[in-house]
Amino acid sequence: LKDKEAIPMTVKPFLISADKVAHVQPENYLDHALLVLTKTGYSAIPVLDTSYKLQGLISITMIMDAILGLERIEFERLETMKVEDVMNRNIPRLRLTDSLTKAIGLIVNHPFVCVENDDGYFAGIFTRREILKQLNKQLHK
Amino acid sequence: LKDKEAIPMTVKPFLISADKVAHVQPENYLDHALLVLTKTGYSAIPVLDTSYKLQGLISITMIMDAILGLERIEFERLETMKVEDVMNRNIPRLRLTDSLTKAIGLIVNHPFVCVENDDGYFAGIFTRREILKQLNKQLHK
Ligand SMILES: Nc1ncnc2c1ncn2[C@@H]1O[C@@H]2COP(=O)(O)O[C@H]3[C@@H](O)[C@H](n4cnc5c(N)ncnc54)O[C@@H]3COP(=O)(O)O[C@H]2[C@H]1O
Ligand SMILES: Nc1ncnc2c1ncn2[C@@H]1O[C@@H]2COP(=O)(O)O[C@H]3[C@@H](O)[C@H](n4cnc5c(N)ncnc54)O[C@@H]3COP(=O)(O)O[C@H]2[C@H]1O
Repeated sequence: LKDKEAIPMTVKPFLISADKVAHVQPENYLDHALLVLTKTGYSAIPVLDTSYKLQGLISITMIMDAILGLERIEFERLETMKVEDVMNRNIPRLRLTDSLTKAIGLIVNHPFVCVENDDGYFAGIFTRREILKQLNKQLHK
Repeated sequence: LKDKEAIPMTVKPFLISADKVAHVQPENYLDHALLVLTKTGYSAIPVLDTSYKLQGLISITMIMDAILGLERIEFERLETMKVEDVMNRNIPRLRLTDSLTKAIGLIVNHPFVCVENDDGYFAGIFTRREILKQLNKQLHK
């Protein structure tokens, strides 16, 4: 990029901090997770345990997939299944000190990537919108 | 961008053509739309009428919002409400000949933007992933 020096080179300046990130816990039931997703309007959010450590990611699609039976949508499963039963535990993670280049490599295939601090606690998320805002700004210089 | 000349300057090279795009019709019931979204794994898809014209966009969140009653999730509404009752009709559109700069300006706030040809027919979609792949490629040169 022409203005490489002008773009901050780590993830940190683009971070959406933890306090602004909607999330659920592994022990929550699916009906609670569905409510949080629907009310916040997000299609997927992080799953954090009680010690604020990242456990995975849950999306509305994962929930729907879990309750889609062969004959009908089995809505009662929303009250019997938990987030930890359907969440995706295999997710990429970034550190606050990681390079922007590494982050962009991940964001190509993930709408957002969770960021952890050096102690392994959830620090926030890196999103496609934040990097695209920067790209858009560069194009309009 | 340093390699501005190397990046194609219209939307066309980044287009995901119509034949590859999952969609539903305005007259479909919500249960059909929910099935298409869940099975394809997409969180939102275009709504096209029978003459292949773009009518709007529907997402799983819009469907959930529509069936979330005050006391419980009113799942029976999936069989009585139609896509046209809940879809978002107010969506940005691009033409095949539009500049990449214009497209990036829109993609900052929209995960995908529908593209129409000169006759006003749906031609395909422009997605964040396609532009991010290009950005990633440029960074690794
Ligand atoms: N309440 C809202 N206000 C303004 N714009 C909204 C919005 N909800 C959605 N959008 C727009 O839609 C995009 C896709 O949202 P989605 O929920 O599918 O996908 C989101 C969601 O899964 C997650 N995410 C973003 N912000 C979050 C937050 N505060 N808490 C939890 N998850 C978040 O990161 C993904 C990518 O987000 P990104 O910002 O790049 O892209 C967002 C943003 O451009
Ligand atoms: N089946 C799949 N195979 C590979 N990767 C997948 C995938 N489903 C989702 N993804 C990944 O997740 C991102 C967000 O998907 P989402 O369905 O929320 O949001 C999607 C969806 O709403 C729509 N979309 C993308 N491709 C579509 C298609 N072929 N038909 C209909 N809608 C599509 O455009 C949005 C942005 O797509 P984008 O590719 O930038 O970004 C995609 C892609 O990186």
